[in-house]
Amino acid sequence: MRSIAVMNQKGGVGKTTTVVNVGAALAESGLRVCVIDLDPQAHATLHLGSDLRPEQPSIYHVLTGQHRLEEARRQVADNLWVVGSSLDLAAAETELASVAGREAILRDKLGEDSQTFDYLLIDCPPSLGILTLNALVAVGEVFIPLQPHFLALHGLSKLLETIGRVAARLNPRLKLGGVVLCMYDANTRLAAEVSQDVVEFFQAARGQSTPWAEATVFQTRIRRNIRLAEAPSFGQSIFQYARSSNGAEDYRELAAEIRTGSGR
Amino acid sequence: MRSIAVMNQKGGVGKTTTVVNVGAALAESGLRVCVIDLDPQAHATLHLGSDLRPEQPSIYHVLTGQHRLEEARRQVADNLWVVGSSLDLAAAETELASVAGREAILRDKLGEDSQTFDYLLIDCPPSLGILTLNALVAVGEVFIPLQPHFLALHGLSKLLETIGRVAARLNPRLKLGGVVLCMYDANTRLAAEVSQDVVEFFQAARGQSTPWAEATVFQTRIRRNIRLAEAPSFGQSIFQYARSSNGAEDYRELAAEIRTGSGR
Ligand SMILES: Nc1ncnc2c1ncn2[C@@H]1O[C@H](COP(=O)(O)OP(=O)(O)OP(=O)(O)O)[C@@H](O)[C@H]1O
Ligand SMILES: Nc1ncnc2c1ncn2[C@@H]1O[C@H](COP(=O)(O)OP(=O)(O)OP(=O)(O)O)[C@@H](O)[C@H]1O
Ligand SMILES: [Mg+2]
Ligand SMILES: [Mg+2]
Repeated sequence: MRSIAVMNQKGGVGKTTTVVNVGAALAESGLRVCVIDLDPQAHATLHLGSDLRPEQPSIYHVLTGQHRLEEARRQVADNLWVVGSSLDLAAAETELASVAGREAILRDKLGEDSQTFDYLLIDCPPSLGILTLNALVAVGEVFIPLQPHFLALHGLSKLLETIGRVAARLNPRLKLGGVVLCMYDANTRLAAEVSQDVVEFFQAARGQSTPWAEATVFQTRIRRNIRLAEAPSFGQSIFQYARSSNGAEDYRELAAEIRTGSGR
Repeated sequence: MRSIAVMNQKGGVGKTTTVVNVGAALAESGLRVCVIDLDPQAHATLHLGSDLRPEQPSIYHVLTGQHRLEEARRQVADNLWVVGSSLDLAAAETELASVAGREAILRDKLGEDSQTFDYLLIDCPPSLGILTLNALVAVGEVFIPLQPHFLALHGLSKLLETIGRVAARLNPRLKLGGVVLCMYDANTRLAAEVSQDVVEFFQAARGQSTPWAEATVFQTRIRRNIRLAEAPSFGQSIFQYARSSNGAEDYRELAAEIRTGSGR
């Protein structure tokens, strides 16, 4: 199983939109995909049309040992399952703060999971707290969505530092799989310049012994496209909502790139 | 002094851009403005060209009692001061977790502040944790920047709930001053529809006894404008960087609306 945490502490850069639409694209191509929504805002859960009724167990109940992963997971489409989030999860940061081994709870629960998938995609909140750490400890790869704006570069080094620390102390197999340029304002100089800076940054990192030494910036850029922002209001992926839009085209292409590992 | 927390747990909706450019506009009109950067990402600090050298005290040192506000504050332009943030602040959430009265620390420090200002603007991180709570307890008003996308409505009720709880238990004078529609994609149906939903929501709330009963949606919408995203890379407000852009026009207009309290 390829397990991927989609993270960036910067807000509103396309983490959720990427998890939902890459997950949907992979599922459409016949792969079994499980999405875990690790954000108390539960936007991936809503976006996939799976908003939890109060009695439905969420990832919160799994992390606090009240339910197993299987009991919190629901199928939302062919080949596509989601373990939803709920508001309760906001309490997790405080409740888990003093639990020994608190960064490895999700990894342990996944270890006990009886179902198998081809892809596991974890949607992280905009922070580097205990929820994101649980994702980083549980997976083999990280994808970082980035909006090609100036401040994106500034946050990147802190992000990589966090990945490096987790790889060194808690999860030696963790690697940065790639950077996804999202919300790309085509035809603006800013997007082109920042994207170029990001590409050069990772080219310079090659051959070192860091967890991002083999990281790539995916060739596919996700262009800004209002359809991507409209789809969540119908609880649909971009492929259900606007199949021939730029947004669908770009995420379909990105999913193919992820599958083949091309762009490396 | 008019003290305003600019908050929204949703990421990337324009909190920082609004704090920096409204602050700069108010300062240009002759008012004394103090910005407090309460986000560990320190984007407001960077944007105002005030990135902290390691020896410079930040808001972290103020909250942990190591320095006074005056020692952490720097002037960045005529009439414009900033109390900067730094990476240390990320530790604050954990360090302050068990301190009694931890939500009132900023209010107490402001109470000890010897300098006076016309406006205090606090930039909050994308969360409802201890840092945002400190802002809500310390101020008289809240502004909520909103990107007119579907998920914006979903997060709004949780936000208002938080404001209501703080007003009830910790800060009786707290009011929602207004909602700022940011990153407005002009000519899209989605922006128009969500904006209309937000306006109707607050119209329906009038006459009740909630802290948002008199809240307004500011008439000024901040349109999407690439100049606003470019300005931070030069450490400049939009007025220094691109004075005649749509972004400058919109933020100038918003600052005027804030000053006159028009739109109510
Ligand atoms: N390429 C795009 N074009 C237009 N709108 C987009 C695009 N990608 C995402 N959006 C919209 O922008 C907003 C922010 O995106 P999203 O929620 O995926 O970011 P996020 O990183 O998950 O945010 P958060 O940090 O709050 O979790 C959403 O309303 C989404 O629908
Ligand atoms: N109206 C706009 N048009 C174009 N770009 C904008 C606009 N407003 C903000 N931006 C850019 O969008 C990105 C997100 O904005 P900003 O950082 O102000 O949001 P935020 O709510 O403070 O994010 P966070 O939740 O991470 O603190 C920034 O790169 C900013 O420069
Ligand atoms: Mg998200
Ligand atoms: Mg910000």
